[in-house]
Amino acid sequence: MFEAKFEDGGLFKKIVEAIKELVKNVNLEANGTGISLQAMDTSHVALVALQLNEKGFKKYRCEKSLTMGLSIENLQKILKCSGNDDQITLRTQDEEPTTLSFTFESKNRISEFQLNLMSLDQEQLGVPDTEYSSVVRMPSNEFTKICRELGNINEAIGIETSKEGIKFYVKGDIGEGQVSVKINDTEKPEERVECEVDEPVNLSFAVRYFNLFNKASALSSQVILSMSQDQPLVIEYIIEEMGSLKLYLAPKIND
Amino acid sequence: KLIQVILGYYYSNN
Repeated sequence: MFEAKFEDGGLFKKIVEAIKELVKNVNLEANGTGISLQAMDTSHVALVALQLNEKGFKKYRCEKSLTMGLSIENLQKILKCSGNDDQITLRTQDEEPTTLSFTFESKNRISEFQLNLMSLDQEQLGVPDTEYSSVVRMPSNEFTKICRELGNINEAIGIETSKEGIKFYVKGDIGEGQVSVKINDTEKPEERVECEVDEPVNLSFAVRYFNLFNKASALSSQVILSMSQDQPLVIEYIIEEMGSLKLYLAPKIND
Repeated sequence: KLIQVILGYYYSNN
């Protein structure tokens, strides 16, 4: 028996919105500590990892660990039948569920849906706990804007960290550009830029993954970029009181 | 020229 109730159903809709362009079919894992999801994009360049802690739910019960294979596209079709202010409850009765039930509750209506599940034998990547040598925390809409603007100039974006801060740069056929974001310790947390740079990094990435993933900026006003030289970068959106949504992205390297 | 690496190069399968 599994039941998880989102106080803010809109949050769950934003999470699915943020990952729907990156991953197609995912295994949703539920156990006593909460719900998690880990899936790679088709090219195996990016990995989406979601972690939602049971304490963040209005109601949460999971007697036995469950794996529920679902199509993100079909999940979206069901979620489109809910309002952004609805409370959303996920529920299954059986131990080997073939469907996942959804209840959408608002003040003037209650809806029930069932999503058919699928069995997905997906390879799970072991992502080691890594101490990153550069960790940058910045406003998520700022990061989204920089990726979108520089992405118009070149499909690869360079990220260079130093004690002074973080620099994004592009060198394309039409020309080149760079954006240096200055550290600031403004008292408004959503506008703060912090850099912990033990070792500077200089890495390149396909910016289209950033642009796909940055829909998650609706989840949090801040984004955390964790980097080490010659390692995949981690973009993390903290989901207030619930957990986090992460994107691991492999770099592009000079051949 | 930049080439794209895949995650399997860094992370092993469980």
